[in-house]
Amino acid sequence: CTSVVAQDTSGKLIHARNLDFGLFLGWDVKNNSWLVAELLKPMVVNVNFQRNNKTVFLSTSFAGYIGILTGMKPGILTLTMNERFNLDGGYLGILEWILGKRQGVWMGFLTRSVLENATSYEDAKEVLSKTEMLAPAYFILGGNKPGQACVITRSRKLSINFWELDTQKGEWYVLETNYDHWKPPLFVDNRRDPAMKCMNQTGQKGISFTTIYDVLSTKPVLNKLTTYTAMMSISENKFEAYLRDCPDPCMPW
Amino acid sequence: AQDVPPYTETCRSGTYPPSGPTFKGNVQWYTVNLDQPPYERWQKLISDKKAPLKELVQHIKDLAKSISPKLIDIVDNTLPLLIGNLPYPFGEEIKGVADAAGVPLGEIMLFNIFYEVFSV
Repeated sequence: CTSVVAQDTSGKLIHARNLDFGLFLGWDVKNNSWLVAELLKPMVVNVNFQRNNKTVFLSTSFAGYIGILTGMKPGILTLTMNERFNLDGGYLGILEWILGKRQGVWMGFLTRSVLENATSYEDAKEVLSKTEMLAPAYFILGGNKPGQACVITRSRKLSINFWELDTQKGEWYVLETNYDHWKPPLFVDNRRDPAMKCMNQTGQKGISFTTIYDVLSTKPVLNKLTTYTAMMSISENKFEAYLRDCPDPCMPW
Repeated sequence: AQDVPPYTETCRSGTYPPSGPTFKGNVQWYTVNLDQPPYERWQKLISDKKAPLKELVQHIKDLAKSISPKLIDIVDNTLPLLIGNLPYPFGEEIKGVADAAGVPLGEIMLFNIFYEVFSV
């Protein structure tokens, strides 16, 4: 996955992501594609969660999955989640949960609770940083005020790094793929540098839904695992998602 | 290793509004009414998406069977016993999804912990 929250020169935030999934779960030799990624595409849905006929939050999801990987609480926050691969991974959390140790929360349930209940960016940040989970993760969070954007790097038990936007230092966006941002990515899976190159080329003045979609459409940020691209803006109350394809030649991840 | 054309491109422009070969379609909107009982919330969405959901679950089952046929037995027989341990309203919602899709409960539970399972 690739998630980015960028702040334009007027202080408005745009939060966007590519959702990549299905690595090593079967390769379709005939169509040169990952089977699971292709099977997931017809299942992508936008969901408007309502209470009393009013929107509580919006999400792009897969039919049958009741948690949240991409969501926006209008007027309050935007949230995406990227997979963090770790040997102390979710399979251990699942095993512990099955065996009766149930302090850890399922990731999708945590994100959904945050979108349903959080009343502010700060509130969401606190919950996403401190709740024990079954699996490690990256949470990418955006708020409704300038400067409110961060990447929370999570182990199963706690937050191990917190990276917030700092426009004073010229950091006008935070961008996360599937590697700890303070370490180099795996050399055969470097989507971070190509994405940052395109973000820097666009510049803070030029950032918009149009240009951020361009960034997320550039290979290898767009790759064979990409199922959808979603873009969210609290200030303009916009939420858009599109199904994606990466015709050959295209990186498998 | 990845920085080799044509696998890496120069930054693209003019791709929005989405069209062309990298655009596969729009995403359909659904409403989930949180005032409804959790079991009923997903019925409409799942009745529309039953076929692709079943296809995905079948693929995962085939994959699991190729590793060990016992894996699916565990999913089908053990996971459902734990549904009562899920916090409200998630257990009821998952039951509703499984029944609407006509897919065994354990397999929908597995789909909902996909992320946790594959984060290694």
